Amino acid sequence: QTELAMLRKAQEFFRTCDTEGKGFIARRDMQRLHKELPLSLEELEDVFDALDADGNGFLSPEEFTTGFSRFFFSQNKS
Amino acid sequence: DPNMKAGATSEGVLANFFNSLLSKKTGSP
Repeated sequence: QTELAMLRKAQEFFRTCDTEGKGFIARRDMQRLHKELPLSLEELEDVFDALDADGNGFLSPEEFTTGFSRFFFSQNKS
Repeated sequence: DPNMKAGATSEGVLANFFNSLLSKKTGSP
């Protein structure tokens, strides 16, 4: 149940980043969030690098979900 | 090692990022 909620959130956030619906997130998509989120361009770069597990310069839904699940379950530790 | 350092800070950076997304909650369909 919790996992389902996590996956839903991950999908929602993926779409927030992938505004063009390409099916992946490029570095410039992440930098576009600079206008919407209280994060610096440098921080967004760090986020991208942290999520880009294979370092190919694109975030797949799987990479994004993996990163989000790490965050999600560390927050939900009770 | 810069990679080790990045690994240690990435958790905090990701937490910051996802928390921002969570609080943003556009609510658009």
